[in-house]
Amino acid sequence: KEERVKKDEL
Amino acid sequence: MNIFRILGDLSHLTSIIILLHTINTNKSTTGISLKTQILYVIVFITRYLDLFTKFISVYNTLMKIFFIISSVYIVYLIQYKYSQKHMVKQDLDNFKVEYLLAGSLLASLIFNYKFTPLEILWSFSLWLESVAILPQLMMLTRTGEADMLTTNYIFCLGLYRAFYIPNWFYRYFAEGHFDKLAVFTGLIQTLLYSDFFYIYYKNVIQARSSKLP
Repeated sequence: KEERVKKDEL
Repeated sequence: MNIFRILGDLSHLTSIIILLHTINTNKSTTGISLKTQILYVIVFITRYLDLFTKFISVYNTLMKIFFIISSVYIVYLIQYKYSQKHMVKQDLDNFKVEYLLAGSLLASLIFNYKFTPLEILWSFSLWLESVAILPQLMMLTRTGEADMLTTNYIFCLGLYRAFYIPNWFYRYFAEGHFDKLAVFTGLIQTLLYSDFFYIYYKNVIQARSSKLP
């Protein structure tokens, strides 16, 4: 399972 | 959230508030590039599509909604309320944005975390944001003289990008968080701003001070 980048920046 | 990220977001917010406040006070949009502002609408809409797919925090959601609404509102002000149509200056805003859009699209098709519509649009928004200020900078370079509005506005935007860099360092060491696309496009964007400030400083500030008796 691939590692997803956490997109919590604006 | 770390202090750099908060300061970065606040600078971004400030830049938009300065723009809105000055437009509404002067009842004029002279000197503001419509093209850059339209590009920002595209940037925010394509990036924040995840408003519908995932919830991060109240802060995150409110900021995203604010950025989308304010960017659309600014375009409305330039286009309809305080229209620049009758002004000669409008043709100063003649940067070929088609190249920016095409280049960003191409880059997003090559560089993305997953080949899905949402991920491609998200990457597209990063690439486009990194160059969206160019029409505004070109316009400023052509007129030679920047008024306080555009200078303050661009300064705050530059500050926002600058704060994101220590934020990424912090997150990399503290959280192991590293978003290579956001960092790379963010660096391009910061370089554009620093180049602008260098030229602006040399041409405007130094020229102005050498004119003084």
